[in-house]
Amino acid sequence: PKHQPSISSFFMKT
Amino acid sequence: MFECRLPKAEVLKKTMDALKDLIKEAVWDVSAQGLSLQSMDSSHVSLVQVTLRTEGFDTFRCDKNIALGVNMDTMQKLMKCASNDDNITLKSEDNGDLLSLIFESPNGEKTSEYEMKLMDLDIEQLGIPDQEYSCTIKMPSGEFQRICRDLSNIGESVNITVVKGGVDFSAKGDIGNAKIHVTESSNVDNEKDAVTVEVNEPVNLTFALRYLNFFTKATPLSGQVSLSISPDVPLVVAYEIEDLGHVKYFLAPKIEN
Repeated sequence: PKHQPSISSFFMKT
Repeated sequence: MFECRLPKAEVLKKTMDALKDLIKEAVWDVSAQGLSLQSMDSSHVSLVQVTLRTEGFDTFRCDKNIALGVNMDTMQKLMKCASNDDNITLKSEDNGDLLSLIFESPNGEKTSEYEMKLMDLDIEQLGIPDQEYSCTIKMPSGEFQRICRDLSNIGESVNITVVKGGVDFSAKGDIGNAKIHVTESSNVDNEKDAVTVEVNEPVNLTFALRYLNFFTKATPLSGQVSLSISPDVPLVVAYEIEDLGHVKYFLAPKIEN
């Protein structure tokens, strides 16, 4: 099974 | 103060339609470069980024950078009060709490002015790096919309496999399986009908169809959509708005536990 990560885990917070 | 004018309200109406199911509130950042917006959906799985460049407006005045916090549903409702071929002016004072939307009919016989209350929003911003992607697919936006809709009948996720010359969209579910293969066009008279597949390295990733179906609300903005894909990074689904800018959606891939 696959899980859905958050988009914010891929980009730096500014 | 900020004041800008577009010759046709249609493009802004379509832009609002492309956003309002995905995000409830957002901030339009106004600068000398134009209008831009970035927001995650409420579950933080996807991100949308909109750019409307100054050059695409009839007139654009921005004395000072401002942030316009808006309820998307309200703004979309007010935009619906404009006819597609009305010209539209957006206006706000530097420290004001209202955004004026003025619609003028093409013959100048009717002018409607709406004022929308602005909101003080603190929305988290993410830095989106410029990057090269392993694969870029360009295809008719209506075709992509159809594929996402059709595969939703089978499963919750789509597996996208890109190889040289084509792309497979497949879904699995309790009722069965589906695979849609799209081949790169060999010869097209109309650029809008073309499918192009650029592959630096083949990729195979899985994405939630729920979000892709939200993204395809942008279909009326552009005849073509581009999908940029690399292993283990968000998919970019981009719609160019002719002479004005773009709407780009980023969707985190589903990954193995």
